[in-house]
Amino acid sequence: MNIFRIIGDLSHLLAIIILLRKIWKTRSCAGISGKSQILFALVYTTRYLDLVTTYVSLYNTVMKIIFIAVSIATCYLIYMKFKATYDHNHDTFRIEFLLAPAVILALLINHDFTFLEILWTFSIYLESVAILPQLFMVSKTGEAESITSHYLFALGSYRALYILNWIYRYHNEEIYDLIAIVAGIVQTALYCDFFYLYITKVLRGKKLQLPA
Amino acid sequence: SFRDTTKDEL
Repeated sequence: MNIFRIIGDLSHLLAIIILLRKIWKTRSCAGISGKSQILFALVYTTRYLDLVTTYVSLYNTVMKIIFIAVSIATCYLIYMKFKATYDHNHDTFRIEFLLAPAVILALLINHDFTFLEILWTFSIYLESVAILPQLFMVSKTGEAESITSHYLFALGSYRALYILNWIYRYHNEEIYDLIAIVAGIVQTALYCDFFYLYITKVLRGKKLQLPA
Repeated sequence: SFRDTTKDEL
């Protein structure tokens, strides 16, 4: 495993822990898009079904279980335990506009027309756009809490680091997966605007506020 | 399959 991959995974892990901790500590999910969290839970459960068919390594198994468990726990906190604090009036992105294309594209463009492979492909396509409801919510309210910004930065960095990992693997192992690469580039590109605001504002101690 | 080699990724 190369350095980009391990830092990418840790960044991903950090992101989901930041979010879970924020909700738990403040007893509130204000500013968090439940819809993005449902999409992420769907991404991890459909991608990691191979847990029951393929053993890769202890690291791989543990991380997969953590991602599935934490994403479901986050949805539980938003939609059940702290439901009263969920800002559903601002979480109005229509997720069927993301789900339907991801399903259709997975059926059309995949490596192998088998059940697990299509679910894996679906999860890759869906992950690339799953943050849109959250970014839409931030743009609608015009601001984000610092902790939400840190969450978004860690989550966005993870796929950017994976791109470096893929470049590294292409050079050193001559391995590449075009579906993951294209989706990963789309995913990272969606964060670019946010990355700019994060670096120019949040890192200088200001709140992330969009220009009116 | 084609992506057997990258299955270790998350």
